[in-house]
Amino acid sequence: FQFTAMVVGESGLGKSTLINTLFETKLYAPKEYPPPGVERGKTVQIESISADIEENGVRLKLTIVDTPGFGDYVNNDESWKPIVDNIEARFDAYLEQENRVNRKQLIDNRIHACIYFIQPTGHSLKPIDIEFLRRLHTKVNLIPVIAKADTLTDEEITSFKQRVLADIAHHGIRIFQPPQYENEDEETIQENEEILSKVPFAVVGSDTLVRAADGRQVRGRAYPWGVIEVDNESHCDFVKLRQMLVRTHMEELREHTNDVLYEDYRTDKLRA
Amino acid sequence: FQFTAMVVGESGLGKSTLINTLFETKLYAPKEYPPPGVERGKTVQIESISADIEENGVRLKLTIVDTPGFGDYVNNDESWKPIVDNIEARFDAYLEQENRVNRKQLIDNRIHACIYFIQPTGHSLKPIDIEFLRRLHTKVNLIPVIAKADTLTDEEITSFKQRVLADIAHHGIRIFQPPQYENEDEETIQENEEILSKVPFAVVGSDTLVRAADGRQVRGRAYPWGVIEVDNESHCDFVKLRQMLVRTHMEELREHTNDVLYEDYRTDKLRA
Ligand SMILES: Nc1nc2c(ncn2[C@@H]2O[C@H](COP(=O)(O)OP(=O)(O)O)[C@@H](O)[C@H]2O)c(=O)[nH]1
Ligand SMILES: Nc1nc2c(ncn2[C@@H]2O[C@H](COP(=O)(O)OP(=O)(O)O)[C@@H](O)[C@H]2O)c(=O)[nH]1
Repeated sequence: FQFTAMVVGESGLGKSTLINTLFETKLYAPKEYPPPGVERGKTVQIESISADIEENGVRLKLTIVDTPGFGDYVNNDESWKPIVDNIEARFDAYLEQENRVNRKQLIDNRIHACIYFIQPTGHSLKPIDIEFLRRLHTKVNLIPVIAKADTLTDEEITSFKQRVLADIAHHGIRIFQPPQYENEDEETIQENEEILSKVPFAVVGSDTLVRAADGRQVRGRAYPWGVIEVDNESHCDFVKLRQMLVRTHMEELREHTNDVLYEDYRTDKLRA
Repeated sequence: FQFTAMVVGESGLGKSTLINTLFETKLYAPKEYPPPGVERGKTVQIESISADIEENGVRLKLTIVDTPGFGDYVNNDESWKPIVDNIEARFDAYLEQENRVNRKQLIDNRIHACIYFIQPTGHSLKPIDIEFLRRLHTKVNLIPVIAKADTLTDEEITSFKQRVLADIAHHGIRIFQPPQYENEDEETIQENEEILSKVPFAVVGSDTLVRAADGRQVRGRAYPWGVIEVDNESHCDFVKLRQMLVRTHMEELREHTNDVLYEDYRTDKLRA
């Protein structure tokens, strides 16, 4: 089946690296740098890259929609607009398919999740974060993450998360919550609570192997003062993000897109 | 005597912390966070804070000029303008004093150095960096630093510095170079070359003490995977920045401001 995730955040927040880390595939090649002075773009671009991957024995067509240019310019007014347009164009494409006589071949290209990268300033959300999240939260499942979380100490992460969540609550922004079911077993309820308690996930990505202090080869980043391990839950929340996005809640993300976000869009559109 | 340094960079790049670290004084108190939704400023502010400090047995009136708001908005067009205006206003104030009958009480409030904080994206300079540096390099001694350099591994720092210097060269931006004198001894020449080879300095700041791996109390940041020490030259270039700015080249920074930058400004102004 298909899963389409959009990735949004300023250049240099480790987005490509995190996607490679999440799906254990070099979907994004190491960046090549053009020489200085090469004319840069002036608007947000929408680019798509797909791969067939296998998760939990299930074959999956994964598409990542990238949004280079977001937040990168001196003037980022309306940087959210090409992104909203793209999400809505995909809703329109689905609506158009739904209205056909023969609907056996429905292709679901809608955005099922938007991973939004928050710069690890240590303070609180930036104006551009708030504007984007406010504009997008009714159109797509938002999964905000704190990028490059190895920039922050444990205490800084805790207080930063509190302030980010306070900003989110204050602006009435809805972020994706894994649904709680009545009949789930104790272990699943426990696991879901643990995942929820870490939102927004403080993530670190790495698509290279390094040697940890005890000699193991791990995915991580090697600094002169120590080695951070991506898959170590006492180092960052990467495992939780992967659990939520890829293992446990991929289905809910697609369902919520179809049953709620898309339906709201369709209703608004047909009423207009 | 007086020394006035301006500090420029987006919020959250560790500017206040670095100033406290450089001058070993809590010039900036820990940030207090207003509740979410408190109306934020819309333009770049210029704020000044002074302290009497002692360096190398010399008593010094240190003034730090802060520029909150720079690079923080969705639209940062002209964010450089209040900063250029402030630098020029100080030149004008000095010019006015120079023209008085009695010049015994000249107060030098001119900006002697501008420390510009580069976000550690790992890629290259951002459009806002290039615009600022291009606008300011003829008005003030520019000392660009790579902020929060503990975000980058040693290899990433090396390649990032190369790309940043390539951008700077490409745009004809002049950054402060400690002058080389003919008659200096071998040791000083060596020391200056080492300082120069590290530009732009990859800095880390900390105004708190933490326990290093070997038990020493050090200024640094404690992560679950290790402790970075600010004063450890294999961890970051903080010591080099401190040497250049505070120990060896404070006098050259003031002289270059007076003999070159101010004179150029005065000549342009009187010709106009
Ligand atoms: N400190 C830190 N650096 C990272 C992390 N992930 C990637 N990087 C580095 O940050 C730089 C930019 O990463 P990249 O994935 O290209 O960012 P993008 O521009 O958002 O796609 C590269 O030097 C990466 O090695 C992370 O989790 N922590
Ligand atoms: N990783 C890292 N974090 C830092 C560094 N210096 C300061 N910080 C943290 O970054 C956050 C913002 O620092 P602050 O000095 O207030 O930044 P400012 O907004 O530029 O003045 C705080 O949580 C600091 O503890 C540094 O060198 N490296």
